Amino acid sequence: MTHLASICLLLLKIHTMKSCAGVSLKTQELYALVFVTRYLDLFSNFVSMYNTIMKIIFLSSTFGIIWYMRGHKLVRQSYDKEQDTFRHYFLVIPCMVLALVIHSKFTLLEVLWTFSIYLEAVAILPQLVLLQRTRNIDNLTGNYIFCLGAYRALYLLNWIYRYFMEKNYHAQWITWMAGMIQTAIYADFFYYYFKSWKKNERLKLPA
Amino acid sequence: TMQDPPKDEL
Repeated sequence: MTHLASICLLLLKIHTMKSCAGVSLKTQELYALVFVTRYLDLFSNFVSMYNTIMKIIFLSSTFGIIWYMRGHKLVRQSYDKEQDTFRHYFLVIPCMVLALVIHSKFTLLEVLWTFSIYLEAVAILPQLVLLQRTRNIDNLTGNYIFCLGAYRALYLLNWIYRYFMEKNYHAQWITWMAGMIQTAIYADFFYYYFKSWKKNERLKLPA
Repeated sequence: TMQDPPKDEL
């Protein structure tokens, strides 16, 4: 739900302000790659209606955001292209290599799924770099990143809960480790987010 | 070998 909220906040910002200032297209494209490689089982592995609907929402909304940033006349003009310089392959290639080395089963679907877990852990980095370069971070962008980070942090609690409460719950070290790293990457952002919130000041990250 | 992880999460 926090993940869904983050997407709603981002779409709200882009749609109402007709601006994507401070939003990293690189991160959005990495997320698109994350969802495509993770949800390849969309039609073959039915978990629940909730699960299927959320997968479709995550996939379509991410491509919708990319379309807005690349294709919408007004939104496209507000994109900080010169500042959003992080290179995709710098994250994609190491994650691919790691997925080929550390996985639970050497099949195409499993390796791609593992790749998506690793890539998700670091997909926020271009956004954080852009944020550091952005002087005026608007509330919606700040809250968007907060929700995106909080969702994985909440997963950590959920994993602990499931580990102790569910009888047939399997340990999933790859997901746990990647989730911990993903949350740790946000630690700095969370710190400044709460600090600005407490002081009732506009969010800004030190250079 | 590691256990095949459950794919019930998003």
